[in-house]
Amino acid sequence: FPVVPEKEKEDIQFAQKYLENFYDFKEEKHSLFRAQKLDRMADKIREMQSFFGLEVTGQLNRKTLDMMKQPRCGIPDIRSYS
Amino acid sequence: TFPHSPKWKKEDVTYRILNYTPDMLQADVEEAIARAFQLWSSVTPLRFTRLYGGQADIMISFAAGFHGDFYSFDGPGGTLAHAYPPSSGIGGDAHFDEDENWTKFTTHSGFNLFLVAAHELGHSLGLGHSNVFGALMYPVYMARDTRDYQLHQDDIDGIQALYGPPRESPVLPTKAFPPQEPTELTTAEAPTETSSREETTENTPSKPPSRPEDCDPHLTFDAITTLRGEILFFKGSYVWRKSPYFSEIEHDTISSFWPSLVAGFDAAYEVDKTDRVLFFKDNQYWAVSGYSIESGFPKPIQNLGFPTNIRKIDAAVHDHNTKKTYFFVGNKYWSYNENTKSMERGYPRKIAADFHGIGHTVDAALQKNGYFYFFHGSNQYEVDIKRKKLIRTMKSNSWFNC
Repeated sequence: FPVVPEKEKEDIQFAQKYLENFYDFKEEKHSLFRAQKLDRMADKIREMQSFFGLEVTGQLNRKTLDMMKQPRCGIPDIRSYS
Repeated sequence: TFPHSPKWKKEDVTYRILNYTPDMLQADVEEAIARAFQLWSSVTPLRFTRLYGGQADIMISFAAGFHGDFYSFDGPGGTLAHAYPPSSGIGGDAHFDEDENWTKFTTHSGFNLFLVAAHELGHSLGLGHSNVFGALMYPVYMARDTRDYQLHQDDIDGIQALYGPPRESPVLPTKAFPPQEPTELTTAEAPTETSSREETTENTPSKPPSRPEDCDPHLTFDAITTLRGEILFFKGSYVWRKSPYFSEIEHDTISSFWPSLVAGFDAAYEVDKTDRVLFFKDNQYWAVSGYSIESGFPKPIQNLGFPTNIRKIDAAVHDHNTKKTYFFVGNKYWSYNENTKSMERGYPRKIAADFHGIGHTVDAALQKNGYFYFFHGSNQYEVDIKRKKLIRTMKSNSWFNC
């Protein structure tokens, strides 16, 4: 069945936080173009999918979300701590 | 590694445990941390000294939520811990999220402190994350058996790229097998690729047949088994013993361990949960625990469920994960359920159907580091059963650091 809209919003916020923590995703607070932000987020999702050997789609699918929810180390996967 | 590959510019690194989690006994926390350091010191020249006061290179602490650096923890689950690459100040320090449930076991009701600490200390020494599934430096926590835990080759390659291999080889092992629950943990080198060093293999005709050279590229084995974290390779009356506690290969004979056992095993395997090793020769088998042979043996292999036309088996290996034992005979194999003590239905099956890349008979078989190793003549085949993939082919004696 399609995901309930509210749940989907939660998932996107969770994924954004994950990508900020571990894949150096930066949300430009003042960016006017939502589409641009989603493109950049899709790029980061592709980067994460590629790291974990998932199918690289740029989509926030179930497998990708499940991997994001696994307990893990707090060190970024592609960048050291500044 | 981290960008610019920061590393400690010395071999003697200090650490200090600043506080403890209430989830575990302090002694268990100290042991988990010490074993995690031992894992890294066994494959590098590094030596770790624990300090009880003042500033150490690696300061270890438990904290929840905001704890004074820019990376607050997030409550139960999610981020378990983090650590900083080598440098002064906060560099090298490792922080563990107190909102997690820490344990010395590998249950699913908590996180094994030894495993997480070993990963975080990898960062404290300069390693970044690995995307090799099964490597210690893989970012996602994986509960696994820590009793004879060994670093993945990827972890060893990474840390040795920073610090090189260990200096001196420790003193040769004593004869005694480790206690059933080994208290020390280090690693044995995982198998290397085909040995480059050519050994002269001819025995002069007048000399009686002696033990083949460790690095003889034509070396084959009769049987191979793990035993309490070690690996024993059998050929005729000879045993090669590879211990994770020492880098040297020990040379023994079967009679030096089990005087009353015959030489020339066909197969051997360990059921680690019951601390039992079974040896097979022709249509009989024996069970030992450490040095002692269980009473009432040998028994006929038909007791395990083999049909009477099977007069001997070629190889056997026990899968720690599924609790099944696979017996190999000719081009077929059986699956034996160690819990129900019975052969599974639907067997024998063709080996090639289920073990990808193994299209021939099997002389010996081994499970280590999560992979299966099938030996055929002077070659061995590393197979990932889960992903049904043949990973690589090596010489049978690649475990002997040739």
